[in-house]
Amino acid sequence: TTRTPSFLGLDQNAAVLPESDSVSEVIIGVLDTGVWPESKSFDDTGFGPIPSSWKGECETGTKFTASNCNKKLIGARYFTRGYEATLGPIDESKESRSARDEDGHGTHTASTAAGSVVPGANLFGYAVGTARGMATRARVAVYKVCWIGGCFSSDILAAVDKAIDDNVNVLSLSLGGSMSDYYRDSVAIGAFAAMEKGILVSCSAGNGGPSSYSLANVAPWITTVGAGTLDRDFPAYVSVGNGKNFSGVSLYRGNSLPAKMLPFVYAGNASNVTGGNLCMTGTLIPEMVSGKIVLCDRGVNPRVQKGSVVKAAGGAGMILTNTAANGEELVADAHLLPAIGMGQITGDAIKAYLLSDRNPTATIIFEGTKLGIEPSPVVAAFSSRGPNSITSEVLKPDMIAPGVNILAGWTGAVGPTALAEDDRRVEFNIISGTSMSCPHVSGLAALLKAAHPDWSPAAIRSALMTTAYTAYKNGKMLQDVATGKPSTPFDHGAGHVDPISALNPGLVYDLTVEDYLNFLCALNYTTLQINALAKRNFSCDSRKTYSVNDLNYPSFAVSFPADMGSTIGSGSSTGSSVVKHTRTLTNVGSPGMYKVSVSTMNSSVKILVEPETLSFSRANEKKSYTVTFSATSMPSNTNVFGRIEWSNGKNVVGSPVAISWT
Amino acid sequence: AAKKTYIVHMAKSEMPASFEDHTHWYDSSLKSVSESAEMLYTYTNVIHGFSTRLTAAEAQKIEKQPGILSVYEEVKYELH
Repeated sequence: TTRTPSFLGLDQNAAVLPESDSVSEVIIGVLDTGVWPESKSFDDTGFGPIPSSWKGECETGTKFTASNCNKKLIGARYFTRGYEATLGPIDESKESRSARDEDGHGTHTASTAAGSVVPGANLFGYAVGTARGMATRARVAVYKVCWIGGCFSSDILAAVDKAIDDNVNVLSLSLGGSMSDYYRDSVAIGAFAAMEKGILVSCSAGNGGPSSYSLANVAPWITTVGAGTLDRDFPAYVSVGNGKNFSGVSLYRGNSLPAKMLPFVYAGNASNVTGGNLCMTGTLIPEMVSGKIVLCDRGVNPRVQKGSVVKAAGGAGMILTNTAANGEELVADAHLLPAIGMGQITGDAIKAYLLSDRNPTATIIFEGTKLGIEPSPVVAAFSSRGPNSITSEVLKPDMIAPGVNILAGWTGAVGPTALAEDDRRVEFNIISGTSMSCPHVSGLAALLKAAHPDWSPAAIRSALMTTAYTAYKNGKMLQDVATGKPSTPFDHGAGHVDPISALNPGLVYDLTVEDYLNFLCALNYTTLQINALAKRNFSCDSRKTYSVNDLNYPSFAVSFPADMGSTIGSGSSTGSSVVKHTRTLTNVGSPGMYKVSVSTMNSSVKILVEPETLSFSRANEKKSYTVTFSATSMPSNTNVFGRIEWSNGKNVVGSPVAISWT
Repeated sequence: AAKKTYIVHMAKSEMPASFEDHTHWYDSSLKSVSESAEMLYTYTNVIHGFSTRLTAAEAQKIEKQPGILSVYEEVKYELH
C-alpha cells in the first residue's frame, strides 16, 4: 500500500474522492486473525467522533483491553467457542485469547482496507513510501475468527451476526472453504444476511489458480476478488559460473554473500529422500550443502520454510525456482538467508547449467525496489479461476485488484516469514494472495459507499465491475502470468478495478433481496433450503418461470451443450443453440442516451442486444434489455469470450461475456 | 460417541406459542436429544438457529424434530 493508492489512481485524483467526513462515517468490518492495535496504521490522529450508528465493542481479553481501540480502530471482538469446542482450549502460550493478532494476516488486511497514512513505511528498505489503506478515513472493526488451527464456521457465523448488529457498512473476508451449495456455506449464509442489511461483503476468490473451477466465495451476493500484480518489483539476479545472469525477485536484507562465486548444488542431489528437490524439513544432507548456494523447487511446503531448511543445513543461499504450477510468477519473500525466487523458464535454464557443469558456481545480487514494471497488472498465477462450479451462469471472479507483493501493517508477535525461528520484528510486511486483493476492494467499496450512501451493495459492486479495465493503456489485453497470454473473464472477471471511474459509473445493475430469492428459485432450491439460507418463508411461485439468466448481474456467463442435438432457452434453429439473458440498467448519472457495442473473439457466436439504445431522462430511471446468444456447435470445453458495452460517449458500462460448451 | 459441532437451522415461524423466547425454544429442542449438550452460539441475524456439539446420532435425531430446517456439520475455512 506504499504503491497501490497510486497504481489505482487514488493519489492522483484526490479531488474527486468523497470528503473525508463522509468516509469517516463508513465502518469496515474485517473477519480475520485480529489486529495489532499498536500498528501505526490504526493511529486515530485527526479522527472525529465515532459514528453514532456504531453499536460495537472493543472486547477485553488477553493482552487486549478497551483502551487498545480508538477513533480509528473502533471495534475488536473475538470468537472462540467453535474453535475451542473442536480443538480444545486456546494455548495462550501461542496465541492470545483476544482480538490481538499474533499471526499478522488480520493486521495486514485491515490496514490494506482502511489503514491510516504512515509515511516512511518499508520492509527492510524495500517498497519504501507512505503506506495507507484504500479508505484512510474509514473506521475499522475487527472480528477475530481465525486461530492457529483455522477458522471455524460457527465462529464465522457468530462474527457476521455481531457485525450486523454492530452496524458495519462493509465486510471484508479474506478466507474461504471448500465448495458447497450456498445453503450449507456459512460465508454465503452470513453474506446474504449482511447484504439484506445493505452491507457490502467482499471476499477473496481463493489461491487455487491457475486451475480452472478453483474459485471460493462464488455466491452472487458476494463480491469475489481475484489478484493481480502491481507495477513494482524487487529484482535480484543470479550470476552463474559460465558468466550468464538470470533474473528473479527477493526481499532479502541481511548479511551479504561472500564477494565471490560459491559452489552451487541442486537440492535433489543433496538429499537421499524422494522429493529432496523441494527442500522439506530435515531432507538436506548438511555435508552436501554447507557453504553452497542450493537450488530448491517450489511446491508442497511454504517458500520461506525452504529457505529456513537450507539455512539450517548450512547452505549459504537459496535459489527457489517455479515449476509449471506457477509459471513465471515471481512472489518475493523476506527469507532468512540470501535467496531469490525465479520463474520456471529461468529456473530451467539455471538447472541446465547446474546439472551440466562439473563444478557449478553461483552468487545472488540484490537490486532493491523497482517501479514502473510493465505490463501491469497481470493476473497472478495463484489467483483462483472460473468457471463457477456452483452456478456456472454467474461469472466469477467479479474483478481483480492488487494482491501480489503488497506491503501493509504487520503484527509485532512474529517475524515477516512467520516462522518460529524468525526473530526479526517489522512494522510492515510484504505478502501475496487474494487475501490481499480482497481488502483493497473492501476499502474502495467504502469510498463508494461514502460517495453514494444510498447505493445498495449490488450497485456498488456493479460500479466497480462495469468500470473495471481489461486492456492496458497501449490497447493490449490484460495478461495472465500463468500463461503469458491474454487473460480471460474466467481469470480477471470484469477486469482490474478502477475506483475513480467507479465513482461515476453512469449506469448500474442493481439487485434487491427479492432478485436473489428469485435466483434461488431458479436454482430449484426447496423452501427449506431457502429458509435456511435467507431466514424466511419464501415459496417459489409454481406458475412463474424463474431463470438464472434473469439475475441482474453485471456480467454474462453462458453455457451451451457441446452436443448440439439439443437447445436451451427460447428460440432455436437446427445445429445451433440460443440462450437469452435479461438485464435492467439504472441511471445513476446524467440523463442521456446509451448505445450498445458488442465484441466477440469468435464468429461462431452471435450476440444480439435489443434494444441497441437506451435513453434515460431522469435519475434512478430503469431500462431493460435482452441479450440473445446464438452459437453453432463447438467441441466440449471450448470457451469463447466477449464484451458488451453501453456508452453515452462519456461513461462506458462494460460487461464481460464468457461462453462455454460443456 | 465422538461429538462434532453442528449448525442447527430453525424455522422461527414454527415456534410453538408456548415459548415466549426463541432461545428457550432452541434450548428445548436441543435438550430433547441431548441433556448434556450446550449451545455454543445462538444466531439472530445470519440464521435462526444455533451451534452445538452433538454425536452423529443426536444430529440425526434433532434433524427430525419439529421446527428444524437443517443440521449441518461445521466446516473449517482457511485464510487466503
